[in-house]
Amino acid sequence: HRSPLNDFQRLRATELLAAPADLPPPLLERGSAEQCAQRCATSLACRAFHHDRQSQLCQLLPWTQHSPHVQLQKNIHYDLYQKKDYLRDCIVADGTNYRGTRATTEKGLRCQQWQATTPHDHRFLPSPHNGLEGNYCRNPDRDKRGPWCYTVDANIRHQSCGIKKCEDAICMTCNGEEYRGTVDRTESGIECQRWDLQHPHKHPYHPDKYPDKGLDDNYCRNPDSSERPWCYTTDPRREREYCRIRLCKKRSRPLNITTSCFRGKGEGYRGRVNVTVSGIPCQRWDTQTPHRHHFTPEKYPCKDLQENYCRNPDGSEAPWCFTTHPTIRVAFCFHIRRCPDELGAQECYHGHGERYHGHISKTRKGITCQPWAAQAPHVPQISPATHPEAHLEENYCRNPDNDSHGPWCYTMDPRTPFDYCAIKPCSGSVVPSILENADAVVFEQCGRRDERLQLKGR
Amino acid sequence: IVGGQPGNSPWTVSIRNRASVHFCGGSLVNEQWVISTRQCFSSCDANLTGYKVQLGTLFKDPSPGDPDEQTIPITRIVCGPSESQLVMLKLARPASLNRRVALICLPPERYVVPMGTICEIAGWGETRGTADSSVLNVARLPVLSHSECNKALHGRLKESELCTAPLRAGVGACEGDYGGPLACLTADCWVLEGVITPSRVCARTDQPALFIRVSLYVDWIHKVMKM
Repeated sequence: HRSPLNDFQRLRATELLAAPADLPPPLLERGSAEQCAQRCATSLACRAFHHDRQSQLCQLLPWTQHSPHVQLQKNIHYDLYQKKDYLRDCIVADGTNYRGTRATTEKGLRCQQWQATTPHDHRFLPSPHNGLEGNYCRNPDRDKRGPWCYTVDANIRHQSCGIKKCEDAICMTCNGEEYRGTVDRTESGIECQRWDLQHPHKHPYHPDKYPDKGLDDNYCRNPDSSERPWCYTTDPRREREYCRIRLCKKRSRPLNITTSCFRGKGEGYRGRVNVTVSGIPCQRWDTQTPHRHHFTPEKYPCKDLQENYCRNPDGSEAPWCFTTHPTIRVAFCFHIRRCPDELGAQECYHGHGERYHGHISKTRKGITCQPWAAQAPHVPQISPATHPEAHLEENYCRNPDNDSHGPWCYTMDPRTPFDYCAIKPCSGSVVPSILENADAVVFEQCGRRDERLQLKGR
Repeated sequence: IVGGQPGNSPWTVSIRNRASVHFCGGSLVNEQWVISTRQCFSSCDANLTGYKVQLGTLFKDPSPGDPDEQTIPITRIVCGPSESQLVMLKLARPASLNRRVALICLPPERYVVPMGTICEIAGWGETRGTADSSVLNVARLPVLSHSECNKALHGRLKESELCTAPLRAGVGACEGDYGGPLACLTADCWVLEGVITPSRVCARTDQPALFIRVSLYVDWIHKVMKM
């Protein structure tokens, strides 16, 4: 049930560009990613492959991003898979499979080329099978202390390279939700299932659907705010299991701590609201009635699960709590005010700002405005050509279409065509209130609800 | 919705997070655009991959075989002017309109709903035991004049807010309804006059309920859809 892809690290929309002219262009073969992985895994020369998802073609490669004269490049047609052993800078078990590029010992001595027999003669000569290459640290004799090398120092024959075990290389803080290390085994030693595969276990945590959870390859992660990082296993009889990862000695300082309002999803909210908006008191986090749960203060030390205050320990949409009402398990605390997230206004405008000619050129979110004459990242419907009289200079905020909400601009953010600027109405600036001349208006098109028209009873 | 009853509101949509849990409401104003409230979303450039809207069904969590149910991914969020508390959500593909799914009209710019107009809120939010919270509930509320409401709120009412009168029975929106519609039947047409936003307490019997006045932002809504 282990996928051959488990040996590979995937980089989406990426291509490996190699410069060496002496190597023949790699062949294109048909196959799924898993079939390509199988071929590459069984080929001694292969260290990576490109996979074109659309045409289902793969290209086996004898190099990786760490090879000389090779570089990564964006390419939406390819996904790049590289053998993990060549990329990892930590070791699994005794590091026999380590193929990284460390070439100095733990005391900083430079390693002797495996090909060379001076200053130290030896019998470990490179071959296609043993992975000995250049002067990189390796473990050809399964030494318990991990990869080592002969040194260029005539007085010191060989020395360990001191490469850490993966579970110790990157530690985790709190519950490991931010852990992005490369441990890919559970605490009982079972290999993890890839997050982008649905076998042997079907699961909801697609990497595309949770882009912020770092669900790379088959590394241990914590996408659901469990107590520790975990993974689905390649053992069909065991769906998921925790991983053993070292806890950092120093706890990371929580960001965005707020008390009177909440920012983003409110993970940093530390205020004292403890009643739901429908008036039901929240349940204390350190009790299991009326609702049993696993969010206990001692298991989630960084989440400040004090008393019965609204909190967001699992990355939900907003602070929430278990309620003291037996039939209502949880309730969001959306009634807590959101912290303002706009830049302070540096200038002001009169009316709707149609005569504003100042020099503010940032949106209220701090995004730089797109020059009015530019055609990218947004093709403008309003430009100096269409509105010659509107003073559309450079990328200054303006109001060429008399937008009732003030000066605006096209933005340099491809995802935000336009937005309003960090300018506010001048105090004393009089704009007629909509309540002064409310007159009757007739509507035609949408909004018709058939059964309503016959005024039938419900 | 507290104090409501099961009903039909074909422009009301359920907004679901990555775990497919309903957390807010919205209104379908165009085949590919839903209007909701800023309070429901973590930021104006939030990555909404995995977030969806569900429409075409009366059930909060319909069975897989529900014939009219549509689930459409959300691809973009656009925040409204600063005071508006509004957001526009672009859908990955247009919703298909049928007897269960309809658009709701937008009012003309700066239109003021006459006092006493009977409007309707709708949503799958908290019912506080007053109705079946597994289906869409609706409730009717009369519009309160701006002056009366401002008096009741000690002069703190903004022009961008619209009020409905409190009912003795305790009728109103609650947690899970936010972002949903206050729809008013005007000239034979259902019009989106208000958007539900969080209040300190649901369905108060002694204070007006506040909504975002949509007519003040209709120009922005059209501009976003046009841009």
